[in-house]
Amino acid sequence: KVVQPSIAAAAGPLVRPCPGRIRHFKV
Amino acid sequence: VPAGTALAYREPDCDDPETEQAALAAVDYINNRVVRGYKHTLNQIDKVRVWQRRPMGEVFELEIDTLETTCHVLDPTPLANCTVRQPMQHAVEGDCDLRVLKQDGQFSVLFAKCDSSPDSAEDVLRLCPDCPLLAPLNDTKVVHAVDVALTAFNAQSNGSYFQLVEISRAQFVPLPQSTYVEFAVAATDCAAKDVMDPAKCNLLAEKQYGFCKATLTEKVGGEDVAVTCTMFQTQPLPPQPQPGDAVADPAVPAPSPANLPADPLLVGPVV
Repeated sequence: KVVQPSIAAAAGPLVRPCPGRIRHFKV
Repeated sequence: VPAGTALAYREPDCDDPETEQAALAAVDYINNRVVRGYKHTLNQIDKVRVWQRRPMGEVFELEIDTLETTCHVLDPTPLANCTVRQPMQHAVEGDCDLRVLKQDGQFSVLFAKCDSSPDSAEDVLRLCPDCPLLAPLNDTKVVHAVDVALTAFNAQSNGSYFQLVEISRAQFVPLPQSTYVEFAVAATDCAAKDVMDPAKCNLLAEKQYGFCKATLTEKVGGEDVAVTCTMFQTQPLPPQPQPGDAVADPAVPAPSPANLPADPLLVGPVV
């Protein structure tokens, strides 16, 4: 996808890189 | 860093495989060096920042959450086979700040500092209103329960006299009124049947540790004790210093429960 530098590309689904997944349960 | 030069770091995904490798290397490092309590397992990576290191390598600066397992740190069971302590048993979590160097594809821990804390009483009782909470390890009833249990165990033992290494966990159970304890022991050079003065017994050079679970139940006119101990395989002698050897690295103390460090959760050199 090519866009003008001043125009943001359409945002995909927001992925939060951190914190990561909970492997067991949250205390 | 020269003025005006941006520091070179990147912030990968907390669940990035390389980040996870660095975190797991640090968890292994901690479990292999802590000499009290239970092994911990990785639960969540909270933050990661990766710094370029000169002249080579990268340093992973991590914040992670861990959970206590049911394996004592002296238990040789691999971490992967250890069960995570469930919330109804009053789970304990750890918060760790870590710095892990990756160089030539190998991870090595530069710094690790962890604090552990039990889940709140409210959380445990909300899940399970009748579940016993953790009791202070220095409570007189806890110490008494361990004394009675270890005496009973030694009385039944045909081999070595076992000495207390540490009390690891305790709970007061309301019905029947009892004290549940878990503690670590070590074999001595005294025979259990012949011991007259336990203070004169010494830990074996080739350490043999064990882990015991016991319940002391209060009864009218007395008490009942039930104790089960698991003995671990003997641990080989640490290498003896030879003439001409360099001084041992003080940053990596040999785990010796007979000489427990004051703060067992602070491990490794600070950089």
